[in-house]
This record gives sequence, structure tokens and C-alpha cells, in this order.
Amino acid sequence: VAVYCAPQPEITLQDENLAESYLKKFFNLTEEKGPTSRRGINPVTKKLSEMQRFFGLQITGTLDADTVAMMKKPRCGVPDGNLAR
Amino acid sequence: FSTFGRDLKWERNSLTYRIENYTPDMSRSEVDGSIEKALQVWAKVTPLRFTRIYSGTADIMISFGRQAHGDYYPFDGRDGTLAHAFAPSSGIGGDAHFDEDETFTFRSNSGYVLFMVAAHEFGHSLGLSHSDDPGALMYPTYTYRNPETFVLPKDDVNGIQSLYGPNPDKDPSVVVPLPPSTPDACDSTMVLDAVTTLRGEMFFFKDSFFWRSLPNSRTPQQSLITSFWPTAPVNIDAAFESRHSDKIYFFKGRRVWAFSGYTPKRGYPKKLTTFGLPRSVRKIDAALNDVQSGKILLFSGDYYYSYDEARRAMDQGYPKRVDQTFFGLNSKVTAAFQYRSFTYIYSGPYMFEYDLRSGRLYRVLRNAYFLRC
Repeated sequence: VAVYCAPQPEITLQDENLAESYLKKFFNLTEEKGPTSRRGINPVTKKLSEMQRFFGLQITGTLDADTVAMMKKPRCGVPDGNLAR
Repeated sequence: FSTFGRDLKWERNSLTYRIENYTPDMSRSEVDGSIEKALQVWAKVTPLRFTRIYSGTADIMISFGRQAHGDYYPFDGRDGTLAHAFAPSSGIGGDAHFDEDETFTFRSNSGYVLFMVAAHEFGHSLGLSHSDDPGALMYPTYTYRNPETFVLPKDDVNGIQSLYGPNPDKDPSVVVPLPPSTPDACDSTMVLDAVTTLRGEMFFFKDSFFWRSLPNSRTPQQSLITSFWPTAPVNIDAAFESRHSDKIYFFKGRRVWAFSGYTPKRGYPKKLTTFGLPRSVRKIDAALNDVQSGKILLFSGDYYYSYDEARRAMDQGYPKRVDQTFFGLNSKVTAAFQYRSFTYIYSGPYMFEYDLRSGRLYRVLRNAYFLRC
């Protein structure tokens, strides 16, 4: 069976920095300090899943090409979801 | 849609606005016109009315600034964040700020259409937060739309009217275009415009939208066609993927567009005759690429044609009647594609699964079989 898949572009360090800044700005990612950060789900994973759910992307909690592409789209500066309130 | 909460709305319907400064990208009258038109988008569907003032403090103060510009939310240079606005309240509430590092335009898509950006931001100024409906004006990302033909989508009308109610002054003699609503993958009566594969994924087209169904994802991602293919038409007639040339083709009326992934191919759109179709064919209803034979089947009315991609010529003996080859298919073909060696022919909300070699019909399925709700 020949499966044709687009070569997925690598996720660069620049993409990771973009993602962190994006999630802080629009999805209220905060610097987790102290005991909470050692317990439970990684905050970046949680916020990434939240963003992927909002934009109808595949909810993986990890940074992939589609998620980075969505983060690079020009947009409004008002945060998404509950943070806006 | 979503709002900032019921307490964050204006308690009166007459609001003032003031344009504090201008962008050098456009003439002053173009900026004035874009801002006025953007406010009227919301006035048309609510009791809200807007009056411009030229001094003092207005409810909605409008300004252009770059980087740190006086609030706690600095802009970020070109692209990225285009503008922001604040929910209804006193002081900075209702104000809208536009990033001067962007290129704003009156109507061309060589920059960001100020009218479109402003109409979105004024949604925030009036109490709307972001919508996750990809067709909504209040969707967070920017998509070019023609300001001359723009009609506020249904989702946004529902949102703003949940805060302020409908426009009491609607003139019954004036016919207003229905607000476009975003097609719903769960609508079992929906008739898709076109279906195709693209590099291992499935794409379903309807009106201005498409769904992208990833192999191991539960729900397909819905987007505006023009947010991925800005030069492509909407309301397309047909689409197919050529694995041989790694191109996807869109058909609408007598024209054909071609893209490699999302990149437009030079020299397109071309005419239908490019695929050997006679001039008498004014449009096609569906297209599919038979991977095994390299033939492109083009459906038009009760007939279909076979185009040999390698020879770049129409095969002899065509057109043939659809019901001659596809047993049980007695209604209009609306879309077609191949997936894992099966051929799927859509007719209305039904999908007929065939083996193209034998012409055998295996199953009659619904849209939801591939396009999960």
C-alpha cells in the first residue's frame, strides 16, 4: 500500500519559543513554580490541548506542524476562551 | 460565539466613537469609511447606534500604535497580533487599538483589510469574545474577505443579539441577504460540494469551508477554504488529487485551479478544455483520480468522461452514461473520490461504495461514514 504523507516539517527551538509566548498571551500559560509544577499534568501540555481543542486541531498536547502553523496565523490580540474575561 | 459575560455590555444603545489618529497606509477618508462601515456591521443587526465625536472621550476610542502603546499589551511588529480591543466598561473599556506595524488596506488583500480587522475588534468593544466557529467574524485569526460583499455570519449575529437583541428599525421593504451559517458536519442532509484526498488525508468541501479528516483523529478540523488556499474559489463543483504530479485540482464552472499542497501552480486557473472536455461542458459535478489506471473520471450530468493523465488526452469511447458503469446510481453525482482502492461516489447525502474494476456496488453509506460528526 503506497501511503502519501506530506513530510512534516521539524519543530524548531524557535517554534517552541513561539508556542510558549503564544500560550502565555492567549491561553494564560503561567510560569508554574513550587510543588504544583511537580504534580499533575505539565501546564504546557494542558494549555496546548486547550488551544488545539479551541481551533479544532488534533488534540495531542504536543507541538506539531499544524499547531505551529495555526500559531503563526495573523490574529486578534484578545486572548481566547475564559481568559478574555 | 462567546461573550465576556452578561455584565460586560453597554447599558445604552447610543454610543460614541472617536478616531484619535490615522495610519499612513490609507487616506484619511478611507480610514473614516472603513471604521464607519465596521460599526455599521453591528448596528444593522442590533438597536446600537454610533455617533462620531472629534474631541473629548468617546465610548470607543480608536487609535493606531506600535509595540508598547500605553496599555499593558504591547504589539509585536509585523503580522502576529494585528489589533486588540477592550470589553465594554468605563475608561479603556470599548477602546480599539490597531498595530501600526501592519499594512492596512481599504479593500485589497495586499495587506490587512482595515474594515475586516475593525469589525472584529468592535465585536469585542461591544461585548463579544472569540468564537470557535471558523466562519465567524469573531474567530481569532484573520482571513481575507471582500469588504464589498461581506455579510455578518449567523454565529456573530446570534452572539451580538444575545447581548442587545435585534434591530428594531429593520425596514421590511429592504431585502437583506441572509447571514451565512457555517455548514455542520452533523447535518445528515448536507450535500457536499466535493471530496478529495490530499497526501494521505481526506478533504470535504462545502460552501466556503472544508473539513480535513486526519487518519487517526476523531473529529475533522473545519476551516475556511481561503484561509489555506487564498486564491481558490469557494462553492466549488469538484476536486481531485493527482498523486502523479502531487497536485490538487479545484473545479468551478468552466475553470480549473491547481495547487501543490497549499501553493498555487503558475498558469492556473485554466479552462475545462485542459482536461479534454468538449466546450459544451459548462461545469463538472465531480472528479476522481483512479490511482491504479491513472485515469481522471470527470462527471457531468448523466455522463462521465475519462482523461488519461499520462497521455494528457481524453480516452476513446467517452462520455459514457454513469448508470452504465455504476450500478444503482440513478441520481446526480455530487462528489467522488477514491480511498484505499475503493471508489466512493456521492449522490446527495449518500455515498455509494464501488469496486471500479468490476463496477460492483458494495455499500450505500452516509456522509458521516468518513466525515465524522
